[in-house]
Parts: sequence; structure tokens; C-alpha cells
Amino acid sequence: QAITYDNPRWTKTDLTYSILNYTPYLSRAVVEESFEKAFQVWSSVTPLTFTRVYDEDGDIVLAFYRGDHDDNNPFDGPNYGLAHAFQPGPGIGGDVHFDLDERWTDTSENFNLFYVATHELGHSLGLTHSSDIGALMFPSYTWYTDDFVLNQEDINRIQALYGPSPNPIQPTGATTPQPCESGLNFDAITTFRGEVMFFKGRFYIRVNRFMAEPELNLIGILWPNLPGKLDAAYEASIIDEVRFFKGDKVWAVRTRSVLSGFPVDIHSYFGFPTSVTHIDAAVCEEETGKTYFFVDDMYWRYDEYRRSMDPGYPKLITEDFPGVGNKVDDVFQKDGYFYFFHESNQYRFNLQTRVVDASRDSNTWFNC
Amino acid sequence: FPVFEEGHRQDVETTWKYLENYYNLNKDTAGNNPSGKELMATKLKQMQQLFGLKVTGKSDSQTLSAMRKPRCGVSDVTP
Repeated sequence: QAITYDNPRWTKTDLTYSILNYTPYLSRAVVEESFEKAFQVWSSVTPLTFTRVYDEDGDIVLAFYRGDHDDNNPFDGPNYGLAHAFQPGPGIGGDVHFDLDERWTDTSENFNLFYVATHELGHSLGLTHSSDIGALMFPSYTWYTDDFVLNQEDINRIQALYGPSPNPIQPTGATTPQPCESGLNFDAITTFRGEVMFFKGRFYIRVNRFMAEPELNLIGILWPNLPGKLDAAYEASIIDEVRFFKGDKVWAVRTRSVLSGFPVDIHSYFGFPTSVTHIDAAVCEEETGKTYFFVDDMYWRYDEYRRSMDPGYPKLITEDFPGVGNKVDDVFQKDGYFYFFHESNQYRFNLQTRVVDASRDSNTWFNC
Repeated sequence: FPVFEEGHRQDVETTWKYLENYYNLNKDTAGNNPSGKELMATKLKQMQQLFGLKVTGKSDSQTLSAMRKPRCGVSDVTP
């Protein structure tokens, strides 16, 4: 094996793997399927192939161990250290060890075996940890939804070692939003107990008076049961709830817990006609308890106290909110203004004068 | 351990163990003997940088909570 200290990689592309043992928490078939999927993540972006062997040790051996297992890296029981792997090389090189004491799953519950295996195989192929919280190679366990997409940074780094995949169509990875990048648009924006949270993909960007820098983190770290790629969100501060929308579903959260019984459909919960299949944006005017829902070029008004839609809606957005355009992506209220966002623009709508009195780029909230 | 704001023994051990496991705290100490305080702060800054935390060199609550998250057992600083 020609392996350099600071750039460890396999010098052959047709690698083999073997499975030494299993976890009691999953069937053999689920374990084998999880591992197969994990290898596919890496083979789909590189020239590497992975073939399972049965009667001998593969280049990469996957095994479950408990506590001290003679590799100078003892496991520590449930939680904390989940697994580890060794750089490319002969013998133990490339091998992956999983902590037998973890509750391994194939769902979004802790700990998803596919996700951890894919991360550890990154090490087996020569990758180190990444400081990008959206990257698969970020050191902490950040799995929370099952629509896994490899991050572009992971793709770039593994292709720096092995080159691109021979597939004619090069797969592109997810990217982690950068608050100060221009042209940034958002899936949803809401206030949350005096702070403002901007949602993009599976991330949130949070700003509050006490932090000079915005905080970028994964939605799942706060609300593991919320999906990514939300459509809309608003805070019903009178009852200390935030409601999130995706498709025709609504989730209600209070602090860090999704309230029981959610998600529910927006037709039965708010009284939308079935023709409404999604919500673009929503905001509750704190002083009146009236919530405005923006859908395509129309808007509805819902009374939080009566818990029913006001009569005479929907109306055209352009009629009552001149200057914000006929489509709204996100909206939230701060002081006497609604801040409307559409693509990478935002419009400050004065609730007293009922006009837009300022417009600027969408990322002005992040101290860029 | 003067770098710790709260001086809780458990926090001290969590921090020490974490930096030992993932940031080569022990090996470096044996190597060139800088003062414990500086070395600890240097390692904490490395960890805070990688995790996108405020780089203070102190085991503040956000740093401790990041240290308590389940994670991969491979070190963050050595290949």
C-alpha cells in the first residue's frame, strides 16, 4: 500500500468489505442494507467500488464491540462515543468499529446506523473531520431526517483523494447556507420569544440582541421531529407557540417540544379550503391577534382568539399590501413593521401608514 | 484549572477527558511542557473553532453542551 502520512488513501479502487458481527437491535438484513447504502453514498461520487466478501476479511471490516476491545480506543457504553474507524491501510486499516452498547436504528431515532456507518467510512477512505456543521464528516451526530443528501464539502474532499465518479451526471451535494452570502433566500422566517429565526433547508440562522454573530445550526438540534425545507412559520406569541408549515401540514411547538397531536392538516386546523395545498408565509400581528396567511397571490386572515378565519377572505395581496409584490416567500413582524421577503429582497411594510417604506437585501439581519 | 468559569468538578473532568480523547491533550503535555493553563485554553480554542462556537478558550456552557453530544470516536486533530 502506498500511503502517505498526511494524505492517506487507498491506491486501488476496487475495495472489499466484510461484516464480522451484528447489533442485537437490528435484524441482520437491516444491518447489511444499512452498510450497503453507506458504501453506495461514497461509490456514487468516486470511482471506488465496494464488494462484500464472506470467507475472508475485507479491506474494510465492520464490527460491533463493547468497551475495551484492544485497539487503544475503548468504547464508553451508551451515548458519547458511537463508533470509530481507521485510516486506509493493511490489517486494521480501514476497519470500522461500532459501539455495541448503542441503540442502533434505521429510523430518525438515535442512533441511525446508516448515517454513522457513512461517516465512519469517510474515515476509512481517508477523510478527517470537518468544521462544516452541515457536512457528513462533522464530528457530532447530526442525523435527523431520512432524506439524506451528501454535503458538497464531503464530495469535494473525497474527490480530492480519488477523483470524480465515472457517472456521466456528476451528483451535486447539499450546501450549508452562509449567512453573509448575497442572494440568500429563505424557506421560512419567524420570531421566537424576542429572537428572529430564518430557516433554510435543514438549517436555521438565529439572531438575537445578545449575540454579535448569528447562530447557524440544524433544525433537528432543537426540534428533531420537524422536517427540513419548511414552507412557512409564525409565532402566536399570545399562547407562546410557533407554528411551522410544510405542504398541507402544520406543526405547533412550544419551546423545544412539538405539541402532541401535530402535525395536523391546515384544512381542519385553520379552515382553509381544500384548494389550498401549502402556505407561502404567515405572520401574526401581535397587537390584534390576527394572523395573515399568504398563499400565491392571495392572503387569508385568521383570528387567533376566535380560532377561525375572518369573513371576506381571501383577498389579493397587492390590494392591501402595496409594494410587496404579488408573491411572498416569508414574513415576520418586528415592532410596527411587517418584513416581507421575496427571493433575495426584503420590504419593510409600515403597519400604520400601510406602505413599504424601505427595501433591501435579504441578509441585512446578520451583521455582515 | 483556572480557565474554568464555574469550577464544577464534573465539568472539569468532561473537558479534560474530551480534550484528551479528541485533541491530543495528554500527548502534547508530555511533549514540550507549556503551562497547563495555556495548553488547556489552546486546546479548547481548537475545539471551539471546529464546532463553530465562540472561541473563548473557556469551558463555557455552550462548549460543555457540545462536548456532551454523541459523536464519532476519531480524534479531531490527528489524521
